Amino acid sequence: PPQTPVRAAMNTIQHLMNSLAAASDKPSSTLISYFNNCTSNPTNDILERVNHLGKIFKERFAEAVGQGCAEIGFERFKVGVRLTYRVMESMLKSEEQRLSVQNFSKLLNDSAFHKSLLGCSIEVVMATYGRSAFDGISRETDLSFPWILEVFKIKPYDFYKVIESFIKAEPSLTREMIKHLESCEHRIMETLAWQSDSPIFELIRQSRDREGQVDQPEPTSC
Amino acid sequence: CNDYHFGLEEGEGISELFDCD
Repeated sequence: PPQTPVRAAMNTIQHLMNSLAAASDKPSSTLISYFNNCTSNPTNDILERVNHLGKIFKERFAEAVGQGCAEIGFERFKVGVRLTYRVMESMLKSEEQRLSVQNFSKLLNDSAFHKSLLGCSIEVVMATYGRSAFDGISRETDLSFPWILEVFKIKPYDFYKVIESFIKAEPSLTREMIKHLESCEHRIMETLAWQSDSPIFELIRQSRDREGQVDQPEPTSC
Repeated sequence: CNDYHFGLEEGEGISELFDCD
């Protein structure tokens, strides 16, 4: 039967919460053993980063929505943390199967990877809750993508890199959520990845250097 | 997710994307 917008929103939220019922906001024993297998153990950095970004998220959420909503923001952050650890474990298991390695030191010590994964999880949570609970919220306080990139200081190109693996690693994502993440991908590739401080320009330069210089410079009209 | 475009090729994964290969 057709649902009212409020019922549909509540069902979406319930689906997310049900799917995370067994997920912890701390690394599982499987994740801890991946951390311990690393050449450089990332456990402390990961836990401290979650703690630090949690404080930042709570402050920015409260700034955007109202100081009385700070705890609501922090609860959403904690849901995102649970999703992050679950996806991280799933990704590492897939990589272990694919590459036959168990030492993911470089990946797990890469703050861009961790922040992007956490950012993607928070984006899923924020998109799930949407804005229906905050009527009258102004355009300046829109918490939908790419707000989370600015809050966590994530480069759009790095965020882009986790999206497909995130979708593969999390089978509970609804079709609507996958479409939302896909729209984030498109926005990054069309616009956000081409901001002046993007790593994409250096990667293009390196790729061109590896392939050898072109003989003729491109005409300026190109 | 049957209409999501999976762009990663065979032999590509998160490790390669973050330059960890």
